[in-house]
Amino acid sequence: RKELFESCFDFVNEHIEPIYKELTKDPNSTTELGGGQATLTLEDEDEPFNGGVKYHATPPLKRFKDMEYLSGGEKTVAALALLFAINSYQPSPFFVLDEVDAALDHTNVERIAAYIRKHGNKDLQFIIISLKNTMFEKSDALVGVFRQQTENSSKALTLDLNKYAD
Amino acid sequence: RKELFESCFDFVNEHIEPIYKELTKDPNSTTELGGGQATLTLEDEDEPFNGGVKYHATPPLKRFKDMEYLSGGEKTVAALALLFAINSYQPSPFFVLDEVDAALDHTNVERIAAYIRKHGNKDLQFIIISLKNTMFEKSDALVGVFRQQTENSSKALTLDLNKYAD
Amino acid sequence: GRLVGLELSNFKSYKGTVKIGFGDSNFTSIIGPNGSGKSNMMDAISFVLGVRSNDLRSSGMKDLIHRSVRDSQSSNDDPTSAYVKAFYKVTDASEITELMRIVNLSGETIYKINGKTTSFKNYSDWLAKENILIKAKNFLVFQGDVETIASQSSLELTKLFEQVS
Amino acid sequence: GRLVGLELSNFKSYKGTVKIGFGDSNFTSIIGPNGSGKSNMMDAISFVLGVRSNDLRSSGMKDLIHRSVRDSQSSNDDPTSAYVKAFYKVTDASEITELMRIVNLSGETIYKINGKTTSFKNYSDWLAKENILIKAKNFLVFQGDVETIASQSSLELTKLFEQVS
Ligand SMILES: Nc1ncnc2c1ncn2[C@@H]1O[C@H](COP(=O)(O)OP(=O)(O)OP(=O)(O)O)[C@@H](O)[C@H]1O
Ligand SMILES: Nc1ncnc2c1ncn2[C@@H]1O[C@H](COP(=O)(O)OP(=O)(O)OP(=O)(O)O)[C@@H](O)[C@H]1O
Ligand SMILES: [Mg+2]
Ligand SMILES: [Mg+2]
Repeated sequence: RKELFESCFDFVNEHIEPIYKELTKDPNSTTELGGGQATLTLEDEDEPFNGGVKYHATPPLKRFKDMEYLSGGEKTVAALALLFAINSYQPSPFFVLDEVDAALDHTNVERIAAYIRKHGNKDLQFIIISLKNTMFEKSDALVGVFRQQTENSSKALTLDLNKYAD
Repeated sequence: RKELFESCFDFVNEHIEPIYKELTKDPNSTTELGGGQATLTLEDEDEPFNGGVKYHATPPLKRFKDMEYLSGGEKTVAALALLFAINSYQPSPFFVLDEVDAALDHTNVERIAAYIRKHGNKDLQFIIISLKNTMFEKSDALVGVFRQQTENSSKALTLDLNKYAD
Repeated sequence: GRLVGLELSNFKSYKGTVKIGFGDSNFTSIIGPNGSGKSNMMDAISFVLGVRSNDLRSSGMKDLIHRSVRDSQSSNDDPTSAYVKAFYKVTDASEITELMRIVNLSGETIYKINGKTTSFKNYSDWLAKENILIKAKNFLVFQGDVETIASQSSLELTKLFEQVS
Repeated sequence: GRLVGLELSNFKSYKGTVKIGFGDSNFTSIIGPNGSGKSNMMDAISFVLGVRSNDLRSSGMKDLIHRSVRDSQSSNDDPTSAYVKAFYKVTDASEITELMRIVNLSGETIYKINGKTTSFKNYSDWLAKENILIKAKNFLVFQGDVETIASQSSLELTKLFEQVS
């Protein structure tokens, strides 16, 4: 049980920083250095079950390590990096994310959408609920939900975006 | 003390429905009937301090009374109606609202911005933090906040929008 | 594996039967105005995977069945049961597996795999083989919850690591 | 009355002195990228009105003072105090009232009205005359809190009514 936990922890800890960097790097910047820092630490190295797992993320160009100093948008990006890193250990076949972009500015929505477009594949589907066109215009398909008032019911239509030229 | 409470309750209860209707009415519809319903009820009519105050809001064309059935966006609109109604009893000179439009679709952002534009006056200022241009393009002035990296500091610039033609 | 499609029947705001196909899309967005039924669609996906009702914004299972009028008593012609089907294709398998969960007015739910009733344990074991971990829910983020992922306590994080490993 | 302007000095992410005028605007928007300092500006307004530090996303008052490096010890050239001034014009008054709140490294705060130090009680009584009710906070909505206004318990709502009446 302890081995399993440690191998999961080590795996996620290795992946958290590259993922966070990818989500925070300026897409146009060429420097390798782009992006923030993210690490996981064990409160009790010997008996991991007794202690907790601490997560630290520092946005690019900032210096604070404590999560409580992050802004709403900065916390959302750090949270998504953690979610993607944990899931990469035994990847589930799909994600369902409900308006996770609500606190994000235009630049961060673009980065998250670019990450999803890049990492979505036939074994990892992303199903994203969003109100922001910067997010959904980059998807392969849309499910349009609307309310049919006369029947007092929700309805859904599917639209394959790949059929339309960009 | 009881009189004060009851006069506050009665006042807010009278105002909650017109405010909610104004926030949910379709601006283009001419029918008087537009908008949803909203009411406040006392759990203990005789001794109001012992019981609670229950708030019910039903969006237009829906039939549910319980607040738990509302969607994220529907709850936000109901919350703003309650906030504006309570404040109208002894109006504070200003509101400061931080990204209250995060869960709202385009139509609802427009309605909230229109309400603010209509009700803001020299004795009631609205200071609104928002990421959505549908909200801030309707304001009289903008405070642009940015981070000056070299000094590791936030800075702010003010822009009077009334100087520019619409 | 892949989620190929869904079929909702009298589930929350969806009256009657509604079918949705995801096709070959690796990035599907669900869009629509406030209150149209987007989060209810996510609730349908969570429901068919075995998630409990308090994670579905409902106090009881029977609230998941479509109703036309509120205030506890439902009207006569309201449905008495609801179901969700998920069509799932296991990697390299030739057929599609049909996962189904049904709920009736008494709040009982029944699980079926390819039409055969099975226990919750069998059902969740089948899902776990596909790395769909219902207890960890490390692949679902409900509306409004994203920021709490980053600020959860270190003990909660340990628990999540334990469920995933 | 009206809030005419603000002056922040070494408050949170604002290093040095920053002045902001609201002019005649009845609807002012604060905009900027994630992490730029918008919510810190709202914290500055809340701080100068006497709101406690846990409502300002800080564990202690001294965390409100601008710091260049984190990890508990601040570097030598970091400021040792911070203040916020609010310029407020009472309806029909000819002059502008200057409200000020200062915090130092020990976490103590000092309140001043037009340059004269006063007690928290006097300060909040003055504000209450202008219907600025710090305990009720019925005019402030912090980031992420809006939906909870609609779903607060009925007893919380009674308490709010009591504070406002
Ligand atoms: N059992 C039910 N029967 C009928 N309608 C229901 C039932 N449960 C919920 N609803 C309706 O579903 C609607 C909410 O849908 P949902 O939460 O999916 O909206 P949404 O598209 O996610 O909106 P938002 O963008 O605001 O988050 C409510 O208006 C509610 O009345
Ligand atoms: N005492 C302090 N000294 C220096 N910087 C600070 C201090 N307290 C907070 N900060 C910084 O302020 C930033 C957060 O600012 P704020 O929360 O105002 O952002 P925001 O503009 O509201 O962003 P969002 O749109 O994401 O909500 C953080 O990056 C944090 O590092
Ligand atoms: Mg929703
Ligand atoms: Mg903010």
